[in-house]
Amino acid sequence: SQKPDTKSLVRQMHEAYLKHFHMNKAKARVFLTGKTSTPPFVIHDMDTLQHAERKLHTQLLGNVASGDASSLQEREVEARLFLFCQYASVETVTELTEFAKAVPGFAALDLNDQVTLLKYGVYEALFALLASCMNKDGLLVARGGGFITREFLKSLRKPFSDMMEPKFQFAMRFNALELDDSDLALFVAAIICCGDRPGLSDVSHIERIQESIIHALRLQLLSNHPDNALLFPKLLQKLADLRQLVTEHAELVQEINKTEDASLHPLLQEIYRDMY
Amino acid sequence: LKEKHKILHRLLQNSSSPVDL
Repeated sequence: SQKPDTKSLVRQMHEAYLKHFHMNKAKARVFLTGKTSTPPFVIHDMDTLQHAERKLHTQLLGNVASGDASSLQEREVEARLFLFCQYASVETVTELTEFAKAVPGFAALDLNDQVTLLKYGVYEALFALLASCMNKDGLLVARGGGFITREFLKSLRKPFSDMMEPKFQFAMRFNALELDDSDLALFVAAIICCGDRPGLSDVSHIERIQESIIHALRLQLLSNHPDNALLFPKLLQKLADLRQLVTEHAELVQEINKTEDASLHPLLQEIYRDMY
Repeated sequence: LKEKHKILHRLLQNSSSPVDL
């Protein structure tokens, strides 16, 4: 049975997750399974992308100044999609920061350690969350307003065509574990509160936070998935897979940054700089 | 580290700061 403090940690993390992330797995599944009165607009070629850009501009890019928006249309499709990805990433990093602050003990850490945990954790967490928005055929975007097909993303020119396919492959394996939002909340907290990130000063404090989250996650999985005793070790393996996925993603972004005319958002530059 | 991660630092200290693209 779960101790009361573990139960309260499970509940606290689930509540913080639902509060801070505008999209979650339950919501995404409603869109992906067609159980909504407003199905997402399917983006599968250049024409449908242009249509979506007009129809879903704010959801795809937020409040980009209108001047920037018109010059955006003159840029090639790959550069525009890269910008949408960046917008979604910046938004998720912002949400993850708020979620991290809700993890008991995180806000009391030295500020440099908080920065380090986010720098190394946000992309792993982002790709774990992204899986909720994916199925084998594509990716839900623009807060559920759009669905970009996997084939269209694969058809882009290199190196952009290499960007999403590894995330789909990870997502298909990860989604097979059938986690729900209450499981994912603890999994994301465990990703962020990781005691072996480079350059941490108060490792023992972070390890204590990590230990309580991992303990809660193990008990949560036993209670929420009683028929799948191997789920916990399988999920721990996913932490290693995510680290590999981020390393490869960071290399690809550095390559794009060097060889393409695609500027990188300052927040993402901070995260990638001297990462691995 | 804080100097090299000004936006992350700002997000950690101030929840209402927007990060525009």
